[in-house]
Amino acid sequence: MFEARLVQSAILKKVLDAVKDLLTEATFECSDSGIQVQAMDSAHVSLVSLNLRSDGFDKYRCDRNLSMGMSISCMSKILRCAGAEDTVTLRAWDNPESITFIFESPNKDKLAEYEMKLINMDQEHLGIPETSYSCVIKMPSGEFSRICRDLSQFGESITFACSKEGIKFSASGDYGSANIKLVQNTDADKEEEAVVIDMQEPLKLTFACRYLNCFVKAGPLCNQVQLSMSDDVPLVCEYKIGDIGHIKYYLAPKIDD
Amino acid sequence: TPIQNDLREFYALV
Repeated sequence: MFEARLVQSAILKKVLDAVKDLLTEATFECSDSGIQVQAMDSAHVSLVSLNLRSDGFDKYRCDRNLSMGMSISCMSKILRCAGAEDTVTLRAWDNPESITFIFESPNKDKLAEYEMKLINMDQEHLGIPETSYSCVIKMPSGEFSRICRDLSQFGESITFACSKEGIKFSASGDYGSANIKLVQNTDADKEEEAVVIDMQEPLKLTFACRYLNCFVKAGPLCNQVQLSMSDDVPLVCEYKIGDIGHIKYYLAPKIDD
Repeated sequence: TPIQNDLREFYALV
């Protein structure tokens, strides 16, 4: 049997909001250590890696490893049925054909169950090695969302240029060009407002706005985002999910023709 | 115009 309970269903809602624009379906790998998802978008340009540790759940039981293919849009619809303060429990039997979402109101006067059919999926799993990156930026997630949104008005892609002066985001197109520079700011009043730039080597990489604007949907999960970059390799954009895990997005860079 | 890469060019399928 598989059973995972979260007092705050809002966390799971936010996780779904953070992936639903990129993925139509995904396999949820459930084991003793927790729930993991690795899935690429249909164009194979980006990848979502989600990890929810078992010890972050309020109750967790997984008697045997399960691979459950789920429709992200269906799951998202179901989670919209949960009240903001509801507790959520995911439940499946061994060799399941469906998974049940159980929402319970805080004073336990309402219990709602939604059963969702699982889907068979062909999976492409990528082996992503541990990598040390030449530039790691931590910044407020709201600021990153804003930069992606603002620069998207000027072009289809954003160039990230990291130097010892800081990081510069720029975009250009038919209407003109724009750039936004950020310097390290560790004196911010609050930790979540800090900008931390750890640069070993300067770099310049270009990424498609369309995907970046999907990644920033994870902003409500965490006040800070971490961007890890090296020349000519995919960007890693990471948001922590409280004490329970993280969501990492990988995005292939654009290269000059 | 820069060309969009495929993620599978960077990581092996396992």
